[in-house]
Amino acid sequence: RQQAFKEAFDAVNINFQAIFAELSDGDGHLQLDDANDPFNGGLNLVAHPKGKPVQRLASMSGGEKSLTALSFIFALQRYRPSPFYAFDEVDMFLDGANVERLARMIKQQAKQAQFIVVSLRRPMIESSERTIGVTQARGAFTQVLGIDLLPQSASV
Amino acid sequence: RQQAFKEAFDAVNINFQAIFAELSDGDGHLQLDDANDPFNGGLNLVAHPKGKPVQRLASMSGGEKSLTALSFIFALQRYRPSPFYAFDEVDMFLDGANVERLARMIKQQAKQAQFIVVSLRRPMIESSERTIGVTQARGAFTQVLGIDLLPQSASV
Amino acid sequence: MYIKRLELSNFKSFGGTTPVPLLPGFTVISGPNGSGKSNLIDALLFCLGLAGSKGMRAERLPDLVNHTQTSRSRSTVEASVTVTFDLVGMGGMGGGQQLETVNGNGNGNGKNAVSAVDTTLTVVPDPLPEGDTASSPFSLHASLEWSVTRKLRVTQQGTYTSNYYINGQPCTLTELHEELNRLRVYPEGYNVVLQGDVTRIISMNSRERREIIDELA
Amino acid sequence: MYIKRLELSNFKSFGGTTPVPLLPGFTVISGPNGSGKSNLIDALLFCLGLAGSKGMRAERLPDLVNHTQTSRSRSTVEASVTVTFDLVGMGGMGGGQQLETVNGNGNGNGKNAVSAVDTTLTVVPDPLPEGDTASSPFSLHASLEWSVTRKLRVTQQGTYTSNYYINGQPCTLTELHEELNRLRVYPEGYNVVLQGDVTRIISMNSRERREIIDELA
Ligand SMILES: Nc1ncnc2c1ncn2[C@@H]1O[C@H](COP(=O)(O)OP(=O)(O)OP(=O)(O)O)[C@@H](O)[C@H]1O
Ligand SMILES: Nc1ncnc2c1ncn2[C@@H]1O[C@H](COP(=O)(O)OP(=O)(O)OP(=O)(O)O)[C@@H](O)[C@H]1O
Ligand SMILES: [Mg+2]
Ligand SMILES: [Mg+2]
Repeated sequence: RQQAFKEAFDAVNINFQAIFAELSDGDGHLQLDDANDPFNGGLNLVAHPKGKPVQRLASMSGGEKSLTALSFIFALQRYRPSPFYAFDEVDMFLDGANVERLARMIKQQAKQAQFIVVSLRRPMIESSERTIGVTQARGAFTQVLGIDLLPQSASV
Repeated sequence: RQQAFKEAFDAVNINFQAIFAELSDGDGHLQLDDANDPFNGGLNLVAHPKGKPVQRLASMSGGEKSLTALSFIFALQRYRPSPFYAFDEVDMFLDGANVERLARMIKQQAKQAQFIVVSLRRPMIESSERTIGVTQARGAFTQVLGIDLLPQSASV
Repeated sequence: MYIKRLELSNFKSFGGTTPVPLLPGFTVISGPNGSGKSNLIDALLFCLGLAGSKGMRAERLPDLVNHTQTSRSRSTVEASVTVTFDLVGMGGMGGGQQLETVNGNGNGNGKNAVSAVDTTLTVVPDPLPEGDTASSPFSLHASLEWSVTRKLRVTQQGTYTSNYYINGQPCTLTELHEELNRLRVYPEGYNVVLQGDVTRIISMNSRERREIIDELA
Repeated sequence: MYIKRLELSNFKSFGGTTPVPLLPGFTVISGPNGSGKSNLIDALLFCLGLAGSKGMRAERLPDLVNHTQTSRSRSTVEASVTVTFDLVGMGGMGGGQQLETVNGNGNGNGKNAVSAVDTTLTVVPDPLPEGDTASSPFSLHASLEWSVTRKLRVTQQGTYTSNYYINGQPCTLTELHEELNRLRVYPEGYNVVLQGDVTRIISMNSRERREIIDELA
């Protein structure tokens, strides 16, 4: 069991370092409380945004925390790739530049798998291949609009 | 004690109804679990977005919940007005139209009190009277930029 | 492989039957607060059995049926979601030997459905070069599709039944998960990130975070 | 009345002394993730004594001193924040009788500062009609300002002291809160909404929400 954990941990850690560097231009890694006996402790996300001292999740800003947590989620996904991904407003804490960086990464990954991303942010909508509009008029059912099956420019 | 609570509750409830109607075009009210003995139970935020059935906080969408919670915070503030208010990214769950509605309300209130609002959303930045930019170059201290003390157009 | 279509009937804020065609690559879903975006993601979780009612923001399963439907009707009401996958390109799934393992399973509980599924799933050929389609014995499967349906029926008294179907044939949740695993869709795989999951990961303690890796290992 | 200026020295990500002039009305603070926006709000909470270290996202108070400062220096390091209010228009504060009540308090603990504060605070006249300023005995107070400063000193060993000042004169947190109450700034008044407070209210149980009204009552 420890063996299987170690193998998963090492792989996810390598993914995390690569993804965090791509999303935030800094260095990050996963740290076990007790490396010799992992089941005895927990796991910390340690990040070192460019030019800042190394810090734990707790002392980062809202946006830095969410970029670190996102990197961890993506690192888990890379360990067990799937044919499709669905994300629901994962970009809400990010500033414009970070939304763009995240959108670029998704666009890149979308060559190998399907990505369905719910977002209210303009840079994300603009980088997608197509947008599905959803609306609900007063008291009516949800309507799915503008299923624009052709590659499109931003409609927002 | 019950008397003081009842008076505060009634006033905040009236505020909540007015503010929720302004922010979301629907009807909302505060509901005590036990109206006869308030200290025996809790308080629920009940909202009835236009055209939808009445619902409790738990079954609303992310944006609807945050609009309801914001209305409650503003209702508390109106009961004890203060000369200044500071908000840190309270608009992150809202879609573009709701950010505009919130910004309009703040602009209106800013005639009577000072509002300092941290935001990453364009409709909020565009409605403000001025924007203070904050940045931190690699490894350096936080710099406060563009303190544009004249009324300005959006710089983003 | 990708999700080609979602079809929602009386599911949450969707009334009637709403088809949602999808394409491979990068699609964004956008729209006002409360319009039903997260409900679409919930529909996916519901159909593929990837979350319980709490994970779909409902107290109980019957709350998932469109309210207008439950309040108007005197008899049993029904909500259903169908997810259709396009399997083109799945040839690499290992061809014939898949048929062996599942059949062993399938016969065990006597459900025809599973082997029916298998025929579609396991012998999907790599897309043939243009013009050669006539010679392939499976060209009949032009659609190379695989669909999952889940139906929820709620009686007036509030009791309910929920059934899964693969390509129209009834199956159990366990059988469905086995097939999904084969398609590399894992319930704990984190390929569906819900609204608020990012905040949840941030506020977890370090032990809970470590347990995520335990599950994957 | 409004906040006219913030001045941060070695506070969190702010090094040296950083002045931040502010105007009445609607000001937005914007900038990249991690650049120091929330730290500005924390500076306000720190100076006015409206939150403990946890409310400012620091394990202990000494963590608020700029890291570069703490790692470089061999001796005691200091962080400080000054908030300057512009009181013009506060005339309605009730004038003379305020002076009575506070003096009763002020003498009790012998701090000169409080009465000094009071002189500025309580006898601020309504802005006089133009041209009449010469006759007002208080026109000397041309600035009509009121400032609060908090200094945090941390020794090499990690022990620390934290002091409050009103208009440069030392005072206790209780005295500061009394003055702030007079200005209608209440610690539990919800006039400062931190990043995550909206989510906190949403995930509270109904009893906790009711307790918020108890506090206000
Ligand atoms: N004592 C300190 N010394 C130096 N830097 C610090 C100190 N305390 C916090 N910081 C830094 O301040 C940064 C966080 O700033 P802050 O939370 O204000 O960001 P923000 O602008 O609000 O970002 P976001 O948009 O993501 O919320 C962190 O990167 C943290 O490392
Ligand atoms: N069974 C149901 N019948 C009808 N409407 C329902 C049902 N269940 C949920 N809803 C409605 O669906 C709406 C929520 O939709 P959803 O959570 O998908 O919004 P959203 O588009 O994700 O919004 P946001 O941008 O705020 O996250 C709520 O207003 C709720 O009332
Ligand atoms: Mg949503
Ligand atoms: Mg912040």
